[in-house]
Amino acid sequence: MGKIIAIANQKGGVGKTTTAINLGASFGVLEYKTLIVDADPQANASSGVGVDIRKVEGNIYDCLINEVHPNEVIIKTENPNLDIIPAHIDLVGAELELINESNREHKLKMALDKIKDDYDFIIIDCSPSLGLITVNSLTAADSVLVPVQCEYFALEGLGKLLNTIKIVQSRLNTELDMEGIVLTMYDTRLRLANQVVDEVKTHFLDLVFNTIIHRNTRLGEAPSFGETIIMHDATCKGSINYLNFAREILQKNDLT
Amino acid sequence: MGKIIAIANQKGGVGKTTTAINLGASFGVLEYKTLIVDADPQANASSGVGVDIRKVEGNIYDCLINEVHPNEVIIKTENPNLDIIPAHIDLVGAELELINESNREHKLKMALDKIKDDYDFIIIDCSPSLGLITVNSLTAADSVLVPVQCEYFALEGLGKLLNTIKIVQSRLNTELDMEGIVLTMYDTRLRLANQVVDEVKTHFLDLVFNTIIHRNTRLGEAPSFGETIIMHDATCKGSINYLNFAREILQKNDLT
Ligand SMILES: Nc1ncnc2c1ncn2[C@@H]1O[C@H](COP(=O)(O)OP(=O)(O)OP(=O)(O)O)[C@@H](O)[C@H]1O
Ligand SMILES: Nc1ncnc2c1ncn2[C@@H]1O[C@H](COP(=O)(O)OP(=O)(O)OP(=O)(O)O)[C@@H](O)[C@H]1O
Ligand SMILES: [Mg+2]
Ligand SMILES: [Mg+2]
Repeated sequence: MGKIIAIANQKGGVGKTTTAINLGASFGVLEYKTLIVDADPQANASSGVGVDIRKVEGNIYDCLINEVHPNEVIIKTENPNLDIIPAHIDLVGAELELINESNREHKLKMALDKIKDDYDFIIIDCSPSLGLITVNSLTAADSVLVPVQCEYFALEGLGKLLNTIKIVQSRLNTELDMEGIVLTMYDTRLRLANQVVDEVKTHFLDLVFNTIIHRNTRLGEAPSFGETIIMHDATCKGSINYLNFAREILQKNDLT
Repeated sequence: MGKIIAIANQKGGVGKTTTAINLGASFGVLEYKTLIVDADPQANASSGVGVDIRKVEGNIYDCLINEVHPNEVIIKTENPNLDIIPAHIDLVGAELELINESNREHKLKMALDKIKDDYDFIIIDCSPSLGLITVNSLTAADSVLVPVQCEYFALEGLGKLLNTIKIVQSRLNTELDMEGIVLTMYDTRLRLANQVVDEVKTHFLDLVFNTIIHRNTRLGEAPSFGETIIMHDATCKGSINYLNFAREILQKNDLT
């Protein structure tokens, strides 16, 4: 029975996609069958694993709007244990198209329920907004993982995001847990980064993962080759951080 | 007659808010009366200039939904030539509230037309999405400024954004010009950053400003003190870059 983890934060550029791709790749390397669902019209997770979205026939939009079975749109990546459902720019319009539908918040859940048992983990990459597609992702998910960049503005929005998660928990998905908060783009030399780490750990205590993802240029380069960090450079700090992070999640879920 | 510039890019974390705050501050220092309009429910531009959004009485939501006159919600900052209309978390709901209104895309334009002559520049900070509030900003604007982070994913989304701008130009705002593309968070040591700069300059030619904003830790620190970069450290690279950028825009608009 696969676990669905939504990666969400309405603050932009905090490492949601980088975490979706490389946590997925790390689970794959550790022999856990993993699916990435790209729920962001920017389709960064799709291109980051080497999918050319101009060439694919089906995508997440078809599952949400036309109730196409996910197996029709799942694409294999170079990692045998990592598949992806790609995004599409049409997702921008999907929010308006779903507005007057009954069950509009449950469309993604209804789609993913069909394949949930085929994977150990399903990771949903959300766009930087709290619109209907992100609400769909939080409704479909068993837990939500929140990346927080070690910067001031990223800290500011955290309280609001946790409020939104509470609203979804009370109205749409009572089973939704907090997987936790992962600190990203940590530069040990910066005073501000250290202040943010201290502040997040003080406020959110054991919600915060021990693994911190350091700033590492390889993580920025890998997607330009359409590769996960493990394929791009398995020995760099980015790969080590994400593998450690995957192991920490597995331990937390009593899976190792 | 003030010029309204919308700062937009649906890619998150590319420097929209940092540019809105510090371009605004630079225009202020150069004696041009400037207003920042914070059109992002995260309200980063508001807190970045020292506004405590829990304490303000009025904000942009009131102008959009209740047609309150902007003068009722404008707040002065420490820079005598820089004012701000703060954002509010209620903006998240504004998109749904406006959906069935006639003129739903023109609400911000109608509000800003009331005060356009009181300023030389009005700068709108948009959220990382292409929803109704951003469309309102593009409809109200005379031109659109697109910050592009020197990273791979930021490059990928540029084509889509320029398509969206063309749609707004043809359907909602025929007067909308491209102010240009400004490269941000440039780290001279990174090969990828240099590749992105070359690629953007090759594809977009004279749309790209000569001034490049370098990565500079002071720019990340300043908002944690509620200060613009010029107040925080007038001699750092961030201040120099944004002052040069302001001068380049003034020259381009035959204002110096
Ligand atoms: N640990 C890291 N070290 C260096 N660069 C990173 C790291 N994590 C992410 N990046 C880079 O920072 C940028 C922002 O990351 P990413 O796109 O994953 O964030 P996001 O939250 O998905 O953004 P959006 O809000 O637009 O969806 C990307 O260019 C990415 O390559
Ligand atoms: N030139 C720079 N050098 C160093 N840090 C920067 C620079 N520009 C922006 N930053 C930092 O990078 C982060 C992202 O920038 P910013 O918040 O301005 O982007 P944005 O596009 O407004 O994000 P969002 O999409 O969430 O609105 C912030 O923490 C900011 O302080
Ligand atoms: Mg992303
Ligand atoms: Mg912003």
